[in-house]
Amino acid sequence: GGKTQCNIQKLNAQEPSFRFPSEAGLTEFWDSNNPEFGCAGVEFERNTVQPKGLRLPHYSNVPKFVYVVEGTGVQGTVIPGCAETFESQGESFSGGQEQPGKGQEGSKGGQEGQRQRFPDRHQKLRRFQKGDVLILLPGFTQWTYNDGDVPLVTVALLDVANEANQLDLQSRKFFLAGNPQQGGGKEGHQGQQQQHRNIFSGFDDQLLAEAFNVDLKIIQKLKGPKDKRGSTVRAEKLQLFLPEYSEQEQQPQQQQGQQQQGVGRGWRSN
Amino acid sequence: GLEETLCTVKLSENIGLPQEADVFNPRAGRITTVNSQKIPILSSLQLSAERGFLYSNAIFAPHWNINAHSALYVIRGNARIQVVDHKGNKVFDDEVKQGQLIIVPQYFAVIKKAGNEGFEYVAFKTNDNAMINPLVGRLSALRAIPEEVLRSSFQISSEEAEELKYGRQEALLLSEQSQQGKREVA
Repeated sequence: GGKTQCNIQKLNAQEPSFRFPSEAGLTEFWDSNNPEFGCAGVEFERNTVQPKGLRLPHYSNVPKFVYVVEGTGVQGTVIPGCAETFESQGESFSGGQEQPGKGQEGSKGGQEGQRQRFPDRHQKLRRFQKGDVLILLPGFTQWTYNDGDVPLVTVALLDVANEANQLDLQSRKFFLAGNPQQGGGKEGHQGQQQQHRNIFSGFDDQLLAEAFNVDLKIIQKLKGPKDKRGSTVRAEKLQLFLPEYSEQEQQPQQQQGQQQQGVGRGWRSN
Repeated sequence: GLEETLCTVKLSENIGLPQEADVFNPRAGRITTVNSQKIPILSSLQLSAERGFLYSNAIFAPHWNINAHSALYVIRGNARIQVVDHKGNKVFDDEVKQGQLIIVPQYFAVIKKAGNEGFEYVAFKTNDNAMINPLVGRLSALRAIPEEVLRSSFQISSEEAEELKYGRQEALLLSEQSQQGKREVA
């Protein structure tokens, strides 16, 4: 209560005040300098992600409570310390034989489609659809992909007065990629809409290359100084590993047949 | 009954002893934390602390504090520290030396590289269970993101995305020279 000002004489229905289009989406902010926002200790935003649009990985200093107005998508939330429990089959896209176990050096040369690749591992992905609510925790990296056919529209309450936020009463997004244009809320009101850079941009190339143990040219791409795509980018060929996409689940009869063959070979015993 | 309860409350803990380390990399250093899991009364104070020893030229992986501010005091040695805000601006880039203090705000990204003499510090944090999220290494945010997402986000090849994810097998404390393979067996 001590943080907010609630001396309100009149309430107004409001529309978004700031719009930030990007390559495959639109982010809109309501002006949080209006007194009712200050009283409630919240900010509000609306995000539109076009089909095949990817909202770049980022984290925020405040909790977000999201409602899915339209469309479907996949939500990736990185929970620090949790295991990478989703993994690809490694060779599923090349048509080759799956490599057993990790740690084997794959052949990187050759034509696309014949390259041997390791299985990719990452944390759990969550599918959501129209009508869902999503809770986005502060400080946890998140990204969103619209793999549907219609625009994905979400609205979100940003609880800037939440005790999890130990900064001031202003939402901030820390992007891990791209150079998103930001400036909602108080920033936007002050005319400070500007091209922000991702957090890697502030570190020295050499220091990052040493930390990542990669070449400098990859660090340059990580910083992406010429990336003008904004916070939501087009990702046409994004192939995510979700249980629903599993080939085995799409071919239950074939799998069942294989299991029966296994039984015939006496594999039921331990 | 106070002498059996409040009077016996645990109020101290040594976080300087090597055998108490919570994170240890013989090539890079060690970290010991004290939080409300170790001293329960810290939960009511919402405070915790971290004692770090970085060996010569070792790197503390770039990371951000998820739920706390951090006040880092240099006990011995020196380190180069860079801090980056949400706009990608470098808000601190300097060498810190013995006796100096730096405040790292919550969520700001920070990287520390020890100097030739190593780097010892104590960091006080404004949460009783302070957590960080590293950007590099085995526990990093990038490793938890699908390779396909990294490829589209950074406009890089699959091989480069793989290098970013698996270039470092160490967790938080990174050694100066890593000759390890890109994806060695743990």
